[in-house]
Amino acid sequence: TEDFVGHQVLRVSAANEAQVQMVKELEDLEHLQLDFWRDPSRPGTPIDVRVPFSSLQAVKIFLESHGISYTIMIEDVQSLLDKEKRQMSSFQAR
Amino acid sequence: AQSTDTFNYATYHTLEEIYNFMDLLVAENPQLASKIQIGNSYEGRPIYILKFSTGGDNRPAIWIDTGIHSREWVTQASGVWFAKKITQDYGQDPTLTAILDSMDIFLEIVTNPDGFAFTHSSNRMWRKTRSKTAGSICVGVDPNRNWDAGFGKPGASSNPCSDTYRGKFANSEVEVRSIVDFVKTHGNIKAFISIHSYSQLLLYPYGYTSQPAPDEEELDQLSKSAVTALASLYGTKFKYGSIIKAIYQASGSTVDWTYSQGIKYSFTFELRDTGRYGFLLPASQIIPTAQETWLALLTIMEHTLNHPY
Repeated sequence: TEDFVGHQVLRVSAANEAQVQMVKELEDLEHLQLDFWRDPSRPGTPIDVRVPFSSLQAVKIFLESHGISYTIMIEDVQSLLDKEKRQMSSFQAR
Repeated sequence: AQSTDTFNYATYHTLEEIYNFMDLLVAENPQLASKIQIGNSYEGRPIYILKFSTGGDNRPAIWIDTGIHSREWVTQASGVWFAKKITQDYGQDPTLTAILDSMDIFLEIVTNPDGFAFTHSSNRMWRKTRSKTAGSICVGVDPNRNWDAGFGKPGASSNPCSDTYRGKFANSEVEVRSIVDFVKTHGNIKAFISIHSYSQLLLYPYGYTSQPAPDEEELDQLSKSAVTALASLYGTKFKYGSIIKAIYQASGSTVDWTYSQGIKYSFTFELRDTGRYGFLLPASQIIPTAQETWLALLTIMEHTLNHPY
């Protein structure tokens, strides 16, 4: 199964239309393999994007260099998935 | 589980467990609940809906679906909880009893079975169907961009590798086609509610155009009542509005099509949360999410009952 170790979900806050467009351009860079949980739509509306570990540095540098603010919504996706799986299997065991 | 009373509603379940739950529920409530197969998914899995009816023939009906985007696990889990709630409350809750004494309720819990199975077996983050696109290595179509309403307009992607890929043509996905055929054959559905997560939103048409829907004022008022009822339980705040105003332009969406079919009370829910866990909502929040959403659903269903058209 697909592994998400090191993947992070970033919450990006685009301050203006230009920044929204820049984030949309990121969406087209298929090699980054970004997974938008909440699509870029308009300034002020949060954009949530899952970033594979291998793309994290590039994406963060891009955002910081363009002054686009972001926070880390999920530090490590895999740890949440493991927790979910543990809960399901403990129930099934019971 | 041996019965729907021992079923654990506070954890996520596999497709097989949910299908077994449906059989248990129908067996325990033969006078009220029945299971209908409306088609087979792309990979050949049966697509089931539950019908809750107290009699009559082709009564006015309410449709609720969950799980059209497979990774939004809290929605299928809520759908399971809604099914049990309906059987528990009929005859007990006066509002639900009045609704079911005059109308039928159809509930499709796993609207995208192939995608849901794939989230359990291979990729928890999978959103789309699992259909193959000729000429592309990428798989799947966004089943909420594949409906014949503004299909092909801005608000969906023509790239098969995109998560919002609309598909080669409207209703190309059998998971969508099956519902379209059912709705058209039934012909008497008066409310259509499609449940997604996350963002805590209650949305009504349109998504593909900024033109206001003819019934916008009524839909807006009803949304306000519904989100107020929802918030009354745990204080969970929902925003509401038309799809294009509240979030973004989305073409080919479910409720734009159902509204175009004359189903006035067409809504999309985006359940918990607003963005801490997103699609990975902890199982501990399943029941509270389902409970608060149920209050909003009751508000919409009661309004539909009291405003026949």
